[in-house]
Amino acid sequence: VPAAPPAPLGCDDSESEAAAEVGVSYINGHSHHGYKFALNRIKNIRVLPQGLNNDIIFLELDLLETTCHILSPTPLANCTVRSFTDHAVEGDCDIKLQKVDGQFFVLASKCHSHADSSEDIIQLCPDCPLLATLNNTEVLATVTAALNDHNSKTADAYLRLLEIGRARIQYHPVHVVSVEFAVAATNCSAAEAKADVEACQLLPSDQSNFGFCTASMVTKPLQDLKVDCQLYGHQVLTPDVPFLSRPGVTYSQPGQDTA
Amino acid sequence: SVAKSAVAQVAQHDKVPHPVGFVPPPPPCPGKVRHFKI
Repeated sequence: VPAAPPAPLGCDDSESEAAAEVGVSYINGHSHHGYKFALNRIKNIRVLPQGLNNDIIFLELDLLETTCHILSPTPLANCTVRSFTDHAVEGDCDIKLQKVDGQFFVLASKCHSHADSSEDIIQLCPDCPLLATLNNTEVLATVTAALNDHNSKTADAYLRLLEIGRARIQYHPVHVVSVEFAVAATNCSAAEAKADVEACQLLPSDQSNFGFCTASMVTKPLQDLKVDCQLYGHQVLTPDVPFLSRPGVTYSQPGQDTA
Repeated sequence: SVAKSAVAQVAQHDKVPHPVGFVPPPPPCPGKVRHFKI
């Protein structure tokens, strides 16, 4: 009597979790923008045996955005998943893997992400700030002001903008614009930049020093700007991670930094 | 006759209700939610 086919893999089986871990690591390792994503749920798994110790596996994963920027050296396990009231972002991924002699290899992946609906957030938290578009004029003005404020006060390297990661605007009870953006150290000190900012270039990849800034600007009733920038220290990036991740943000004030 | 009685037994068995307190195993997918569902 032919051996009964193995029971289909369950989504919470250890083997499914091992495959999902390889898939999530691959996605984060090949992402060029935004934030790292963590596994929230294995939606489905299909295994197509190809022969002895050789399977093709199709995974459907639900991921959630974490607070770690993609350039952060923080291990994913130490990255906090963005909370629901922080306006969470979900990722849906389909991943095709091959398992050969017990080892998983990603053959293809396709993901798309979407923020939670504003209605859901407002229903649970009426005054929570909501995600704003990254080219919103208030967002750009806050990033400009924050980076210039940091560069005007730092004794370290002059920082240039790499990309705006996210932005939120709160309207009540005060008007607050909160932004997060990735930066990179240049070959200038802040003092040299004052003399000739055009001469300040990003450091070559073998010396790159990336960082991350958070800032909030209260515009009403009084203007108040808070900025916090942290550099990660020298990192050797995989060659396919581009420095400038999306079309540059141009600053409003003439003569200011442009990226 | 052996085959008939075997089939009859199986048929009978299928009609046997699950024992009290029987909890069907959870469907294999989707899996558990680790953080929260959007």
